[in-house]
Amino acid sequence: SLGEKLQGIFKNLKRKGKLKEQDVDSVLREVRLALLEADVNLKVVKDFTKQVKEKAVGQEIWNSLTPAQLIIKIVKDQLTELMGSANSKLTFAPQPPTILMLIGLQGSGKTTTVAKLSNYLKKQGRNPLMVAADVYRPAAIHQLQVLGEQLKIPVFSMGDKQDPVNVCSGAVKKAVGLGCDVIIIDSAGRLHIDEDLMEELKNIKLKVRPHEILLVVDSMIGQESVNVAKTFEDQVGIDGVILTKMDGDARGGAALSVKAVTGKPIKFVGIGEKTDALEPFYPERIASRILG
Amino acid sequence: FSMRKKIDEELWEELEEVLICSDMGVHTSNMIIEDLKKKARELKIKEPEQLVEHLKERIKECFSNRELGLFTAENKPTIYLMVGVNGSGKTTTIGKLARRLKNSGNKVIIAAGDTFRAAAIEQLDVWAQRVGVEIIKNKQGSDPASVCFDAIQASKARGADYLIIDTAGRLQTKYNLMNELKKIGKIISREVSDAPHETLLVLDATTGQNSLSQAKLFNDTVSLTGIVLTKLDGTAKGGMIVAIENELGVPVKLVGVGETMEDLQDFDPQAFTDALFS
Ligand SMILES: Nc1nc2c(ncn2[C@@H]2O[C@H](COP(=O)(O)OP(=O)(O)OP(=O)(O)O)[C@@H](O)[C@H]2O)c(=O)[nH]1
Ligand SMILES: Nc1nc2c(ncn2[C@@H]2O[C@H](COP(=O)(O)OP(=O)(O)OP(=O)(O)O)[C@@H](O)[C@H]2O)c(=O)[nH]1
Ligand SMILES: [Mg+2]
Ligand SMILES: [Mg+2]
Repeated sequence: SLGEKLQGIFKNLKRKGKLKEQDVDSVLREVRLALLEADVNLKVVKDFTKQVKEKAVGQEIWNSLTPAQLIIKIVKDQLTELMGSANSKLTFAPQPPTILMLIGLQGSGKTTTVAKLSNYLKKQGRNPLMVAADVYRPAAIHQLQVLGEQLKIPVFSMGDKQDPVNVCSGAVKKAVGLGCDVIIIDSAGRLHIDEDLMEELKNIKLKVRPHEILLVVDSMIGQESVNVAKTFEDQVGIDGVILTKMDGDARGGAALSVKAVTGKPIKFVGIGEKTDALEPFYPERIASRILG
Repeated sequence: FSMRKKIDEELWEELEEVLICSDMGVHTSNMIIEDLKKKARELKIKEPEQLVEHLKERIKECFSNRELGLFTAENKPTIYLMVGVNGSGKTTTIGKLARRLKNSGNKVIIAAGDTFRAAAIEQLDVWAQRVGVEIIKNKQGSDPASVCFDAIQASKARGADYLIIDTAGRLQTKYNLMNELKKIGKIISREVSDAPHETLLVLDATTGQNSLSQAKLFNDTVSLTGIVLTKLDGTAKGGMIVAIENELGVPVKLVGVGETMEDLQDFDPQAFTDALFS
């Protein structure tokens, strides 16, 4: 673990006597290695280790009796601070219905998360309507309908021949009629570099004005997390992030990368395939996981 | 790199960072750069462009000595088993592969071995209709091993040249799900000796370092014969396959480059290596 590696380094360094700047650099190399192995984006790692160095120098680690522990504490505190405070609050409209939209790359877990989020909101006493706006993927609408039946939550669909923009605006009308106070839109997976599909998201946003757009990110994503998140944020605008498949052993460095580059909070974490497998985001837990 | 005038520490760092950013991982990137430094000393390389060419050669070396192409059994049916974590692209890849095999004149059957996820059977069924191949399926929630058994009997009875089996996505750390997969593999090899003739790990190119853990644990469970690297039409480079090939010897055989049935290509080491630097 990073802790053990740092202990080893400091043991050797202390034998040499007083610590110098290049000693701090060898320590920071270990921090950098741990973060890269955890899939934190390289540029984010560089900025992060720079901040850690400033804090370490400022706190004069060489005068500390337990420099390894001090560095770990600085790293962990810095990580936790960067990930933001635990904030799983969703924006609710003063006048219902509140409109939430989930977007993201192919296979990231959107459809399943729409069901989980709807289930979560229903348990909170709300009346959700799920919207099948993925008209491309084979049986995507059916997938959401099966989940809706399992949860006894209504699903709005106009079939797969309609433009998703029309599906979403149709859903808003239907929600009012059904007395649903929150709409959760499932969108088709898309590449951040697909101009037509990114345009489609902008058109949906213009038409129905979602109160909350959530980017669904697979926690095992590698270095491209920054490019992906930044592109979705710049082109469409996101209000928060949901990190999925955290029940696996991916270290989840994407959490730090995505937060660093978009500034937007991670609101929820997917921890399984079942519709109750959704948790609020706890920054310190993710920080420990990233550090290994 | 053609902007650089000389080979210095900065250039070495820059080259290593290109590899790290491609998801090759620090350990493998480091190893390749160290090999390149040795070579640069031996050959007294002075030009940055020459260095990049040698780097590409070194990377391509990782892909030599490999079984290219999918294995075809002497006696039909040839059986392919598709495995991998959730959302990696297994079901879609089966549609593409069935189309490719059918186009070369083969009778193909596909088996809906994902009996768990909502609408998984329906999704594969749509592909079967689109491609024009037969699908063997059971009810949602039935035992996947029994679907495989039925599919093998049907393939033998109907003289299918190829049987491609879909499985449910599963995270490699889920012990009971990996055991289920082991059982599926055993049923297949019990019914047809030497089968499955290919066990392909479907791996999303956007995956980071977790891909090595995926490859290791799936390989321990069902002995992988190859990898399909999907979503290479995105911006991810898929560099972690270098580490997988190096450490586990599991070769990438196919790549997915889109969502239609035509978007399947043979793995091309030259194209892959060039793309790392584009
Ligand atoms: N283990 C685990 N699996 C998950 C989680 N979230 C989603 N999945 C699984 O991941 C796979 C993909 O989920 P989907 O909901 O279909 O993903 P999607 O983003 O809607 O996919 P596209 O619509 O094709 O872009 C399915 O097998 C889900 O069961 C999670 O938190 N943990
Ligand atoms: N852009 C792109 N998308 C792909 C590719 N392969 C698959 N997809 C998409 O990825 C998503 C997931 O594909 P699936 O075939 O459902 O993946 P899966 O592994 O069967 O998923 P589970 O059964 O839920 O584990 C779908 O939206 C596919 O269209 C590819 O090569 N490129
Ligand atoms: Mg979906
Ligand atoms: Mg599937």
